[in-house]
Amino acid sequence: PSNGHACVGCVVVVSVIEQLAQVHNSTVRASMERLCSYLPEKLFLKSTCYSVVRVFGPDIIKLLSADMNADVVCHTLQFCQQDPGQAFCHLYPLPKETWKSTLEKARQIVKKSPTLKYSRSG
Amino acid sequence: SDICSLPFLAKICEKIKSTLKNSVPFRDVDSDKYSVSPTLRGYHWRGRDCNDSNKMAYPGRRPDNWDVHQDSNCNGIWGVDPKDGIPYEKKFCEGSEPRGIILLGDSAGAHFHIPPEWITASQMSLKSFIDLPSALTDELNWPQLSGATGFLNSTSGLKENSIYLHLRNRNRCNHRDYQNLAKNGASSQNLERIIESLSRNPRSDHPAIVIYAMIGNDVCNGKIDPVPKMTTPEQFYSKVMETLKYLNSHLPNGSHVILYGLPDGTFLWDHLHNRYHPLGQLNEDVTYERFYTFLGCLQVSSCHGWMSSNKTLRALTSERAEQLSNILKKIAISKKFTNLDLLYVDFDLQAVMKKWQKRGGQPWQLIEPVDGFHPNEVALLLMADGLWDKMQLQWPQVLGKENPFNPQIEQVFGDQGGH
Repeated sequence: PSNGHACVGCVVVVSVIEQLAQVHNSTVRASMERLCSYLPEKLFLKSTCYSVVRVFGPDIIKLLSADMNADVVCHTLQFCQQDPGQAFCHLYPLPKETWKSTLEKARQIVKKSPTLKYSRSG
Repeated sequence: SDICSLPFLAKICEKIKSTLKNSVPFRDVDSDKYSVSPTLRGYHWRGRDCNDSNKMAYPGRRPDNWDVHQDSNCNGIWGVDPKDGIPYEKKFCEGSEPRGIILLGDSAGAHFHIPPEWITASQMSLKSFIDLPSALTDELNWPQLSGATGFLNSTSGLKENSIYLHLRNRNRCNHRDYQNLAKNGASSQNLERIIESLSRNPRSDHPAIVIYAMIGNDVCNGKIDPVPKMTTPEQFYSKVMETLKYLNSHLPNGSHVILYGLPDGTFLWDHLHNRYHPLGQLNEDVTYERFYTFLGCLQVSSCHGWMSSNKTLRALTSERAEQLSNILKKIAISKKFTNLDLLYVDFDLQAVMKKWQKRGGQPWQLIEPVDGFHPNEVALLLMADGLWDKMQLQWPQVLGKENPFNPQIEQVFGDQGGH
């Protein structure tokens, strides 16, 4: 599938954000800020992190707050895609209701998001 | 999105791309393939240059006029003993048979490692990502801690040494004479470009011990059906012979090539599949089986053949690995070269596991936790120690002599300029 690595990267990062919020009992926003604050400034790592949070943060907050998991978030933000004829790739156990309806609901949540107007840039 | 399209970054991007493609140091003023900076193929990968404005001063060369006036081979030994006017390099190193270590390998040999604290929320802190810039500019490899050329103290507290440190302890004249030419994704089939980054002059340099350790990518790929893309024994034989001919024409006489066989990677599934991956430890929801399935589904698995729930596929992968190992065995026994001799050694994960279990360790503790595939630092050092023991016992001629002047070298030159 195209962009398998982007999908793995997204699921790992969103998982870490979700688990930081869980471990510190904080909001998703605070968890993203915390993660960026841990990164060194070298190689623009910290500033790149804050830029990514600015672009994708609002959608990630909405989706995680609606109890969507990292698989759903990354498919909704199109870092993961199920190519035609390909299996659906997911790291976590599937949600109780069907994957299709979960994804549809998630897409409704971010429907008005300016982010998804951009092509899914790396 | 492509930061390299910015005009003022185009040149530096070009240089970095060239460094990554050709596996040569990014910063190398005298273009002798040795550097004074650590990452981007610098001294984490090859002995540190002691004079980056003189291309005739580099690790591993025979001394220029016994290094009376300068340290031409970067082993920290130079000058003249005032007591008798004899150059130190002549007094301490002449006849001691110095030699270097060169690794031709893949991500295992480069010591690919993603620290688990980078993805474990419960352990994460300001300190977690301190090494991230250095690791990124070394392509997520840590050759400075690898089994073949590592020169830093082990982070896992093991007392075992890398092959390079063993060689240095045996003869301090070998100081800084190491080259880690391993590369992520390297296999017998794509070695041409990497091997050109090897730095050795048959006339002016000391002999070398070359370790050929392509231990996975000839049978590992991310395809849903990985078998068709595996290297065939015929392809393997052809490329290995091509590599050996290249080495024979580029290495000083008296060099040695150690051909490492491929491992039986069923070890991974057997000891990891039902354990939790770092991402799954908080909520006990992601096992390595699930992690492998996810990577396999996306076709980005490091080795779908072994990282698979399909027992038949795992066995097929090991079968091909064994076929390729047998090719290496046959080559080592039957092929002769003018400047080098060939030795074969098994990549014996079981032996490493037994050694580790004797110390109370568990097999799963020998594998990188984040990628669930690469041998970790413990495994690499135990493997190196096993190879060193084997060479000492069976092939002492490979190692050169123990230098009786080591204590004097240490007394006069201390750490010889370090690494």
